[in-house]
Amino acid sequence: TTHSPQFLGLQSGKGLWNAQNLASDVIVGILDTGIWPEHVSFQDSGVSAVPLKWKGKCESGTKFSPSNCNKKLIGARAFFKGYESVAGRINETVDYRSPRDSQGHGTHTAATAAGNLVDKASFYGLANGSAAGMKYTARIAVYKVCWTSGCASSDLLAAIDQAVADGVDVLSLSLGGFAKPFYSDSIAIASFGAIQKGVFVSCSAGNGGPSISSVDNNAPWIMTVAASYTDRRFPTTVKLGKGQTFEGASLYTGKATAQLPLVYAGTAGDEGAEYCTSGSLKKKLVKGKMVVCKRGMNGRAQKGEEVKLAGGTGLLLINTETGGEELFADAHVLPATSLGASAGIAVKEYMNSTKRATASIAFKGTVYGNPAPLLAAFSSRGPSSVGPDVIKPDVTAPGVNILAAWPPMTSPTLLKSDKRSVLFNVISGTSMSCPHVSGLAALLKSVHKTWSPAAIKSALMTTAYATDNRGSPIADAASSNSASATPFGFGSGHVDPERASDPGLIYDITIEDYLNYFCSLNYTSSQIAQVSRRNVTCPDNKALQPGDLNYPSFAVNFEGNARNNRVKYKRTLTNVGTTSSTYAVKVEEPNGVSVILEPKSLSFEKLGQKLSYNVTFVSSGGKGREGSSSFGSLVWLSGKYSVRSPIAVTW
Amino acid sequence: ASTDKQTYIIHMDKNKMPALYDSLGNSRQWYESVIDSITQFSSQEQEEEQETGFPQLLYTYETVTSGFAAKLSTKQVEALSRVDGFLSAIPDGMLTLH
Repeated sequence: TTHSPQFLGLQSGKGLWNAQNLASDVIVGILDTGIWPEHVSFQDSGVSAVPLKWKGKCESGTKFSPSNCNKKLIGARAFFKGYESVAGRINETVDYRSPRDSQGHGTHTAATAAGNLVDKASFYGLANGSAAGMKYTARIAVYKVCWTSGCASSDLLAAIDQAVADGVDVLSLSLGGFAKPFYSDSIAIASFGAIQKGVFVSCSAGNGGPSISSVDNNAPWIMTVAASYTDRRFPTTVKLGKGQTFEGASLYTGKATAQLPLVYAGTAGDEGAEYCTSGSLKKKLVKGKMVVCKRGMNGRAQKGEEVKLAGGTGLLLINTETGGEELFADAHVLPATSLGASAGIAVKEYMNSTKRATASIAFKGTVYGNPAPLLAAFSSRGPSSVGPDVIKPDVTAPGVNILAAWPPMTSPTLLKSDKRSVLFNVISGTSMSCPHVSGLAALLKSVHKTWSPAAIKSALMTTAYATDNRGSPIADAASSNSASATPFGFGSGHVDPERASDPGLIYDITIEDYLNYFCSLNYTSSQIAQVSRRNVTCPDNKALQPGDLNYPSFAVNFEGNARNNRVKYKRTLTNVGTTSSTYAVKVEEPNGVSVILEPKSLSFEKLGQKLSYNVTFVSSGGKGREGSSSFGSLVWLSGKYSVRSPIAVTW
Repeated sequence: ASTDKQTYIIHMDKNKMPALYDSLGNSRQWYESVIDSITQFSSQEQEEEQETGFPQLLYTYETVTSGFAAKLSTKQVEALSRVDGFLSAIPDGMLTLH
């Protein structure tokens, strides 16, 4: 990717990107749509021999052979038995029955996590710069599990099983389904097996935002990643005939349009034409005009294709209320721009006010320095419907307008009519934020070889930040009045890898801790065995509560505890900072809640030492608050270290 | 009849694996024998099984979980649930890219 390494504070030759850390061998496994192996992002010039521990291989298949792998791309396998048992044999006119990528998604995510450093990458001059994966020296192993109609759980489980046996260190999954109890969730089960073998698992949170409880991949042993904007945008200026202007976004690279007559798609075609769906627009009403289409129903670039096919000369793509002020930049096939919901309302009001409405679009190219991070409206939100005692998502990372590698045989819009061939494409999704974190985990693994997956996760979470580059709380693109995002949107905050490499303290979690967690969820022995492969008899004399899991954040639910309005949790911190250090606690109490700490300071005398504390949350009264939430934080401070945990309280 | 069958992910308790298979070092043979066993019922049931086809073993899982994926009929899943070591049968589902 270009720019996101800099946005994350990674600097060539320094810190996590110094020569020593980059030389360390880490293998990142990508479960996705495969890879385009010939891409410059995956070449192996100057790369050392494949690590001896590696047991994986490159499998043959359609237009793919072991010779497509090298010292950078060290593994490539395809899993389709489950998919074909449901969808029938893979149609080889649209997909490769092999690890080769026909959709682009897997090539993009693999490059984001661990693609090579490539100079002069851009999308038709936009997002220009040196592209690099977050750990650009890591090895890549690809497991193709996603095909034209989706990704079968049975294939995914087989791929994770194989990847862990092959010897990957990090797994990156930019996919998911609906939240399920962990004992029936294939990703949760497979990930639990993976973390038991020391493999870090990062998953995308989903694109179901801003609806509440839309977050997926909720298991506490998974790093669940939300998506946010960096400070880079691709702005456009839309000017209405009456002079009013609005900012939009687009990856269209042509000249500004003239002032063109405006037409609302809803009045220029059949039923449903407002979404500019296939064949819905009438040529005689659209020809030569700037068409206003609503987001939803079909792909955004497809709307542009429909307008172009109907003879339109431009497109204003307006958000509905759900999309809020989200501004997607898309590689449209005609002059087009996205517009936020409030601009959309203004455009429609203007069109209703005159019979001669006009508009123009000017394309401003790549612009840096915008307020960021900004939580993407589409990014899925908590609270978790299956594990409300843990805040999900865990963190946010760059996931909007991300430039990374793309197969030259796949058009940037995925439209058949789009004949463009590019080496880099700009796309958005929690799919794009997840591999950023996977690559960062690989970097941390290089520096801290003995850290458990939970320790790496804790380091990334407790050092994440919740304010933007202007010192204001991170805002939410779903909000039309720039309201702040909450931990149910971004978890602990935006990742800060350099700080995560030296977090001071970590909240580690052992397998035993997770087993107690399952008991606290009242799982049966059989359900626990399904997830953990262990025979566990839960203690019946021990008051276990899910909130006692040694998690780096606090989700407090008063709903089930209304009798006392008081919840007490225990946490244990491990010193990984300086030998002798004393930490003092600083609490930002959630509105309506008192927070009591015992003790209020922790004095560590050696590295690896563990000290515990109790934290009690007291609600000042839940009456009238049912269904509401409030947020705060708990921070342990010592010198340069600040170990922060968000608190999310729900009544 | 074949439309009656669907792919299930079967979770098994490896601790219940008979020593014979344990000594062979992998569980595939156990799962194959389990699948064989669920097709050996009454002659009427066998006839039905032959109509719907024998279970098709797609994958065995060894490293991160214990079990297998197979295309099974509802009746075969019912029979499987009576096998010692059976934990659960989860219908295969389709996930999507994010």
